[in-house]
Amino acid sequence: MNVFRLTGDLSHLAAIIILLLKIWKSRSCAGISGKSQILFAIVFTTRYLDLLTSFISIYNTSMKVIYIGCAYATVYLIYMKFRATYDGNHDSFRVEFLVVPVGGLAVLVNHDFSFLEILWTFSIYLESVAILPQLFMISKTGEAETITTHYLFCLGLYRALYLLNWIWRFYFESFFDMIAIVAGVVQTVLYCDFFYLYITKVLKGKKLSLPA
Amino acid sequence: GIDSKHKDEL
Repeated sequence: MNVFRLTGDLSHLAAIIILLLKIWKSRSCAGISGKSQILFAIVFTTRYLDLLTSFISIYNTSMKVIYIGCAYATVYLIYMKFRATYDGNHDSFRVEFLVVPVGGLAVLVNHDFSFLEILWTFSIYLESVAILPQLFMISKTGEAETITTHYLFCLGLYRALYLLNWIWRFYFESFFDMIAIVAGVVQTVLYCDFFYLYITKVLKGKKLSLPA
Repeated sequence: GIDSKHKDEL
């Protein structure tokens, strides 16, 4: 464990909690892409099946359980409890255009052609594009609630911190995983436009609205 | 190793 990975995990946890609290407190999921949240639930489910097969640490296990629990709780709030506030018209990204190519790529490009490894690879590739429906929805509505931008900032920051973690681990532990790194770079690059708007607008107290 | 398999990351 290093400081980049720890702050990355905490940033990820913060994002998940911010979103859950936003929906729960405001009793509304306006502006939130349910499709992205379903993709994140799939990402955690396919990545953390090793909860059943191997134990790494209390931290590792508890974080995985928290991530999976919060992901499904968020999907439940969006599609069941507060479904009246779900903005399906603007959440129109065709996720099949993400899941199918990512599934094919996971079967073709992986470290080991085994069930758990292919699922893990699928999860890594899917996570890198899972935020697209959310970013697409913001571009369609033309704006985002400030709390939602804080959620997105923490979520984007987490994988950027993981990139620093991988540099650290390559240098100090001569460990690196090319699949995770390439997907992590793609994932972080997808946030660049948002990061620019967040830093130039939201941090100056303005509302995030598009076109910029 | 360079591409060690242990999955200790979240």
